[in-house]
Amino acid sequence: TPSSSDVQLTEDAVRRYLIRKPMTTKDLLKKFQTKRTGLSSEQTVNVLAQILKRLNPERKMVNDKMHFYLTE
Amino acid sequence: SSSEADEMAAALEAELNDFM
Repeated sequence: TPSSSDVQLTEDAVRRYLIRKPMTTKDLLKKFQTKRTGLSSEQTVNVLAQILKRLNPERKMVNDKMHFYLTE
Repeated sequence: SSSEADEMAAALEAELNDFM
């Protein structure tokens, strides 16, 4: 279908991004845009919040913005 | 739009602040 997603918002996908480089919440949201995942905005926020709580990434300030990251 | 992205980022940060 035209609405089938080509990007999936999963813990594994988020982990891979955060291992690669520190990202802000906005950076992450850009990777999982609703038009790519087929999720609503609310679902995206809720699922991403649950994933980040589980991953419990390291945090650091870069240019006055909170960035999350993981080490392998 | 960027404003929707801003709103989503703010909502996500609010969720995480409750946790952190």
